[in-house]
Amino acid sequence: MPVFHTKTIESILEPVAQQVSRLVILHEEAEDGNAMPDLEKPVLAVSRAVVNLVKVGRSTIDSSEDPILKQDMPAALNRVEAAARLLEEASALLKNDPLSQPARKKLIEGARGILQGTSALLLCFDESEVRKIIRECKKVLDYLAVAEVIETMEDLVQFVRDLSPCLTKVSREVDHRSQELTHQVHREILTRCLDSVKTLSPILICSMKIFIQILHQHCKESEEAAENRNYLAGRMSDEINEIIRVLQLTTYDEEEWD
Amino acid sequence: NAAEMVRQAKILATATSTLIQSIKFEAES
Repeated sequence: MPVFHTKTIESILEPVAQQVSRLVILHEEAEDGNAMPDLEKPVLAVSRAVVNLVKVGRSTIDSSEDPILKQDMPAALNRVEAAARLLEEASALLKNDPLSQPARKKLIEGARGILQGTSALLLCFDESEVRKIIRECKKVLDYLAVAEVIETMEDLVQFVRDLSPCLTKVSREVDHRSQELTHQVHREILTRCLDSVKTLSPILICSMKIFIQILHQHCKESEEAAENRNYLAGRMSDEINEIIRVLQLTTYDEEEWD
Repeated sequence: NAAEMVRQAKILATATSTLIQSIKFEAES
């Protein structure tokens, strides 16, 4: 089971996560107290990187229109900044006493904090990107709900004009997202649902056309045609709703299920 | 913004890795 649910986040954090784990073990084994090296330079490099990341984070908050991102991201930034301060304090303590136990603890906490804070920051941003895709999916759901009231060819033409670009966008974004996921089952569900939507959409349009033609010929079968159209619109809506559900899942949700 | 955030996060991850490496190097030697 992968720990990080996107390949981008995994590629950034997985190596550090492994190193932090090893550092904790090493720290536990080295309680006899080996002298620590001068960490001023590497800690300074971390502090500079934190300043730059926080700058980008704050500009993201300022430019975003997502209220959840605006609410959640500052805490992640504070976490990273606090972790950098712990590392700076540890470095200062070690300058005076290379055997300092409080300095070792601050180092471990600082390294952990950088990992967790960066993870929270990237997750917060990632969730916001997912919400953008979900908004597009909901637009498709809104259009599908309109399918039931289309009774003329002119309206059908307009319906197709509205739905097509929206479906293309959803298709492109969900396809890209599925390739980003580390969780194979989630990836497969998204691909399957997307394939169904692509297969169903021309059939739905065809069923709507048949309904309109039958309706204008005043045939009794129009009720059956309407049922067929509604069934197809319903199937497509179900697939889109499943896409929305899976887009919101992370590997942590799976662990909760376990 | 997305690309820049990923870039800066990568730089921080690398800097943190370098820091941990230098701690481990000393402890392991």
